[in-house]
Amino acid sequence: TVVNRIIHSLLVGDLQNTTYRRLAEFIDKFGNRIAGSENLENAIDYMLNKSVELGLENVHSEEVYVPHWVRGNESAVLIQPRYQNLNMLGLGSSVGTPVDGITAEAVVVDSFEELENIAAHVYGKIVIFNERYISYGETVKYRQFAASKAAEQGAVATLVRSITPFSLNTPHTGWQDYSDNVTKIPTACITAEDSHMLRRMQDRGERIIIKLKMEAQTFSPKLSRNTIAEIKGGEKPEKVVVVSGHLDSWDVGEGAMDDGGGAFLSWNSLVILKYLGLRPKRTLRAILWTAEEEGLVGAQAYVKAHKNETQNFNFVMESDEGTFTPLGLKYTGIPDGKCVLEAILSLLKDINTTTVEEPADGGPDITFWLSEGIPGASLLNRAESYFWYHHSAADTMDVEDPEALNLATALWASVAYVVADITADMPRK
Amino acid sequence: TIFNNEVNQCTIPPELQKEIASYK
Repeated sequence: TVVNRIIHSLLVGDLQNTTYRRLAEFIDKFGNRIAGSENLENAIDYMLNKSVELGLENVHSEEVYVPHWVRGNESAVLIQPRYQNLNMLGLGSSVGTPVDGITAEAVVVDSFEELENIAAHVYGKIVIFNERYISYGETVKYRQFAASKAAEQGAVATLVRSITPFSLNTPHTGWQDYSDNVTKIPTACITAEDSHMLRRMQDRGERIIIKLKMEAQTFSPKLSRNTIAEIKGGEKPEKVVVVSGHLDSWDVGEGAMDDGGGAFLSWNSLVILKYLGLRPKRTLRAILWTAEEEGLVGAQAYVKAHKNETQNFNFVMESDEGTFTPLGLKYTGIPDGKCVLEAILSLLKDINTTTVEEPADGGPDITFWLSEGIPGASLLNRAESYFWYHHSAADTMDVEDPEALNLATALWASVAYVVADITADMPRK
Repeated sequence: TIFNNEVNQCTIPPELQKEIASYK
């Protein structure tokens, strides 16, 4: 009756709303938590202390150097054809502008191909990327590479339409990458609305002039930590089932959704299993990654440091694409493993979370392990609105719903426990 | 309860299916 007990305690029993309440306490205390900040380190200390207080085992952190990028003050102002403040957010790793800013004529393109076609007219200008949103995975290349592509043509800065399918005039930040051997030019995102407006202005033949000011700076890498807590396995403690999410966030909003919800879903799953006195045969390990937003920095360091342990990772789970109403799991692994998961999820019919889809694309930090053939899963949930809030000031505690978190925790904790407790290892190549 | 159409497509051994069902 293990699964029914977990479901009952979370939906109507004394563990009801604990994931939401613990997340809210954390978010209200720390707000957003960018890598390299003292606030993130304080948040990590808080989680270590809470883990000990709530009885988790082998609680510790593992150090890793992470990028330290600081936004500073920033603004973008449309000067011509009329005056308007443009809501903007500098992109992570961007250089700043000179102190007086950059005032330049702007040119709008809808794609990298259009940029190539007008390459002769780009020199000395601010390039605005007004790309159409297709999907996050397909469109995010404009955020990542806009600055490098435009710099190759002599542009002085880039402004990128935010990578979101829906906008209430919200800019959405995120990491960007400079290519080798190109001039590093300042780059920021603007809102979809402003991007569309600037395109219309250009199409009417109007001359666009923008003043961009950014104080962004990159400092030497700083020490941060992955946060680890366990329930030690009762019979095969060397074998490990990982549940995870990332504790860092962007420096806007509160990072309640990305990835406070995922981190607390994983961490509180262990807390509630411990509270219920459920100790599986294998070790259950919660890992709260650091510096995911800067390029999976904490995960890469962890995988490297635990290379010798890789064969003992039985199953790896991560939630980093929303904790809305859960539907099941997204899975990567061989077909037999999917069958095992389907059998486990059939235990959760009462809460309608029986679907298994492939692949496990909502778990960026576990991709290193998945690519080595270790089976894993991410949370399948009603995340249609996830990218409305993603990396924006709208990512606050209001995105999270106590009932959805109860259901998601019931699913997450049940799967983690059963996988860690059944006789057979999860099938793998 | 797990012997629905979805699970019947699978190749996992019946004893493992029974073991998983016991967690309900």
